[in-house]
Amino acid sequence: ACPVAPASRSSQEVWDSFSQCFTPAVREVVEFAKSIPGFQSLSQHDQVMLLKSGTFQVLMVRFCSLFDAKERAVTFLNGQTYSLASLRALGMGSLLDAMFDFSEKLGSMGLEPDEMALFMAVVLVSADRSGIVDVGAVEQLQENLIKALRSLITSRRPDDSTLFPKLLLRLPDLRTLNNHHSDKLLAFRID
Amino acid sequence: PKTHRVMTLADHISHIITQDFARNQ
Repeated sequence: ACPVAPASRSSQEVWDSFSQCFTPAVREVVEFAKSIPGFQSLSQHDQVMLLKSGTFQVLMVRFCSLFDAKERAVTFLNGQTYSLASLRALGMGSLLDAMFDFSEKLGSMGLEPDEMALFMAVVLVSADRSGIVDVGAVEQLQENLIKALRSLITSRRPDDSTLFPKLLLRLPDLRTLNNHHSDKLLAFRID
Repeated sequence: PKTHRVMTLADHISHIITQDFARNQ
């Protein structure tokens, strides 16, 4: 639920509340990661490093459901809908455009919630490895999760052999999104 | 005037993760 203010407030105030709504979303990704079978058997250092490099990408997948590519609008969990044009005032136009494209592609695959959750687990453990100490353990966890994702998807769609590879092709898209946009600025009011 | 602490999305995410793991130590 994002308490983004109605249009009447200044874009700085909208920006403050938009920045605030990232904090709970990040904490939810940390809790999600801890629920991934095998994640907590990684060293704490490697858990933290994976989360630092993968959380933005997991958030991008989670936020997809808020984006309506046809209407070019975003509906936050509190029910408030914003057109792409009005959100441009926040200065995140390029990120929003990229998000609409990405959510259109991912949305068109029609994944079930459990498939989406398993895909997010794969996204997290496929994140950048720089800083990881036990790369072998992370690669093993990634392999296990990819195998689980493949069998879940192919068991439900035995005659569709294209969906799984198409889904894996979203991983480089997410990495590009991350490289281009995770340096966007947030602003927090200091009272 | 109110002052603002500005940080990147990536730094904000890192900060919350570090905080979360420190709290659960």
